[in-house]
Amino acid sequence: ESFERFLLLNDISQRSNLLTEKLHGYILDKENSHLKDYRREKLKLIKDQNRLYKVMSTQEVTLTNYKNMIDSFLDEGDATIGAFQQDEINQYSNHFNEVLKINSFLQESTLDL
Amino acid sequence: ESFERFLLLNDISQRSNLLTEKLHGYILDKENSHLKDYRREKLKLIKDQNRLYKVMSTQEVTLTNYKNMIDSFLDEGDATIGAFQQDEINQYSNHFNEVLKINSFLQESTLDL
Amino acid sequence: KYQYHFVMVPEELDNDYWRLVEKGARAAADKYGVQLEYVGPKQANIEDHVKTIEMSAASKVDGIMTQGLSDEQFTPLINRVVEKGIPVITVDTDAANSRREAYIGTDNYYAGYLAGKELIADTKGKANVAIITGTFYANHMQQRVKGFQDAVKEEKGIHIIAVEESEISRVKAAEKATQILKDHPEVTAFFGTSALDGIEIAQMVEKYQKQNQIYIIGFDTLPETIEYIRKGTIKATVVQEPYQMGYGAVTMMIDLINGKKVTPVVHTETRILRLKDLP
Amino acid sequence: KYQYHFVMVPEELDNDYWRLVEKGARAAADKYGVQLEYVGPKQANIEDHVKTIEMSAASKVDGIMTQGLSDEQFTPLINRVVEKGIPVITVDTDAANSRREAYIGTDNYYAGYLAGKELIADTKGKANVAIITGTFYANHMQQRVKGFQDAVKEEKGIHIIAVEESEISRVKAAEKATQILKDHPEVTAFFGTSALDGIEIAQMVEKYQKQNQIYIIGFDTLPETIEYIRKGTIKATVVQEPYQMGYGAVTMMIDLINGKKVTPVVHTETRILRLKDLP
Ligand SMILES: O[C@@H]1[C@@H](O)[C@H](O)OC[C@H]1O
Ligand SMILES: O[C@@H]1[C@@H](O)[C@H](O)OC[C@H]1O
Repeated sequence: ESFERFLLLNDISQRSNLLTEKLHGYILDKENSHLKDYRREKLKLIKDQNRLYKVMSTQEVTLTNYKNMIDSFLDEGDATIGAFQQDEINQYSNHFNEVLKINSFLQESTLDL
Repeated sequence: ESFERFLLLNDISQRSNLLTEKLHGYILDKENSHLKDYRREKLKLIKDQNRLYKVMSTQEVTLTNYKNMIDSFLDEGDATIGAFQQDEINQYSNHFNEVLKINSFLQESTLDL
Repeated sequence: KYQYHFVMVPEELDNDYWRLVEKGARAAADKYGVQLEYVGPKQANIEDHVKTIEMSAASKVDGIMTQGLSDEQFTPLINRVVEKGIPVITVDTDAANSRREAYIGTDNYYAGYLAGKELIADTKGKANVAIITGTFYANHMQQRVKGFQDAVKEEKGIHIIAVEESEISRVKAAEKATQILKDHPEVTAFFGTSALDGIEIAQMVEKYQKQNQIYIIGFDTLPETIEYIRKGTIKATVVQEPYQMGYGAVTMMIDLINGKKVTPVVHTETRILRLKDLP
Repeated sequence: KYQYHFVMVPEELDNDYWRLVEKGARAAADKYGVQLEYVGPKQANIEDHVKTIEMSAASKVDGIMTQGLSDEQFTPLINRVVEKGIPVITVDTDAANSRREAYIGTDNYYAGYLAGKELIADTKGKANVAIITGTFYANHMQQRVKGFQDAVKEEKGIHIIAVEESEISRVKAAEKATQILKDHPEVTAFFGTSALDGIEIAQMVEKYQKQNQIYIIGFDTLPETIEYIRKGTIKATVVQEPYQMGYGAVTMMIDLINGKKVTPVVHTETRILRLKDLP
């Protein structure tokens, strides 16, 4: 979800700052403790980088679902009209109920994107 | 950018509400003007749907760039250390400048994601 | 990038048992290029479960794997989904009268029956039994209880004193166990029919220091259950194969989509596990 | 999904001329499976331009297409990028001394020279000329002005009264044209060396109702320029082929990446267009 992405990006941003500091400290002081810190943080940044794809690809499938839901919404809308024009009251009522339902799903899905 | 995505999602959300109302109005009143409105809005929703991929796929290339930037950042960090340990002061100074530069790019790129 | 997009909808997302089902499903998904979503209620709730399936169908996914939790609601729901062209495979819990293409999971009636026979043997045919089940409406829970009842019904020394539901909730399972201990001091045995029930029963029985007086048989082999078996608080548990259910559901769905013939009912292994069976 | 990832960095993103270059580039990108980013300064700004190239290089793209705007800054920049293993092709504006692999665009000196010869002919060798150019630092603008100056230098009746820069800005071009009209009433002709200059010159000349007294020759064939030619306010313009530049840059980059030999300098067509050349 968006909040997980926000946190991950925030972690990466802070970690690259920290790495820069540690590196700077190392080349200024030539202290091995800075180099150790640098290397430790480097591993963490690599892990965060790997998580980027996982977190972000959740986003991609959510988008696909959302796009397909719009199709379903429009399909049910067309089916409502078709059934309505054929005076098939049970049919168009059912289809319109689907329209209402999928519309509510669309409203809700926006939150996940 | 994030704002464009927000606006598009907002448009889709409102449009599907409007479509639902128009459809409801049509099956309640059997007025063709509602059907016309429905069909007009339907076309707009389809356009918005098509834009989803454009807006969202900008997001994907931005992610790839961001991920590769982290690699570049770490490459320059390692090059800084390597040159530093070889006492190649000009080299590690140049590489560290690259570290600083790419770190600022990373900070900035977060805003695009 | 992915060939298929499947959705698995369990009754409860962050349930340790269902995480094993997911793990098996992901293993198959990764192997065969399936984009697998694992979505559902954070806590068992049938309305949310139904809605998640409906949203998945509206999202036009390639296949849905879910429990056939109740005939009343799930059979028409599954039928509607299949009518939209999306194949459904039931996992863990069958809705045998729906249009689901296949079921993979335990033979739940038989599993309950095995539990009943084990209790008879372990209690030498004399026990006042309280049963804590997941939910009263779920098909598989009904079948487990039924199987158990059928196994013990001819035993004159076995009396079923109470049957309560935990709603797939640790907290509720503990609460019901405690209530039974207070309201029915004559109870000498518990049967927990979902993965978490036996664990919470054991916890309460230990809390009131009755582990030497009360016999417990549980379900599944979560680490906590295994730990209680080592301690002796739980005497036996009914084994299921959630990982295989998940893995098999995905491979069966791939076969369905590719037009291959699929066995309609696949029972995963079930048996009783005791302390002596542990390494 | 895409085989290649290229970046095109123009000096100004939403410039109508550069949108044509982008259009050509996208056509080739779509045809050959190239993920094409079109990024750069929203308004002409050399620091932003340099930074965009550097960010693209840090992003490890497969190829960068950009203007070689100035030798001083772009030659070392291009060299650093190529040193990181990313090929660079210059488009529209060359940095011939850099390690760019190829250039595709107008022969800018020659284009300026054609404009000078056209002005001589159209004014019968008598004109006081003001030049509005994009920027003084850009290589192609320098070459266009140089070519023009070389074409007119032997004409005793042609005097270059002023040379101003518009900074690739409509507003600034209009401002400079107005200033010249006020400060130099003796000016009888304008030469605009970037796509927007001629348009803004024409607008200001019309605003002060001098279109029958002032000769204008512009650059490029944006719709507004064509419109002004139909009206007669602009007498001629220098044609370029931005779409082909974009298309060619992408195909050349693909060839480079695939190890094919690429012609280092490809001049697109340039010629003069007048009213009589329009349909
Ligand atoms: O359905 C599941 C059941 O099989 C298991 O025993 O307990 C947890 C339930 O969710
Ligand atoms: O470089 C471009 C130039 O070729 C064109 O003539 O005007 C616009 C400029 O950006």
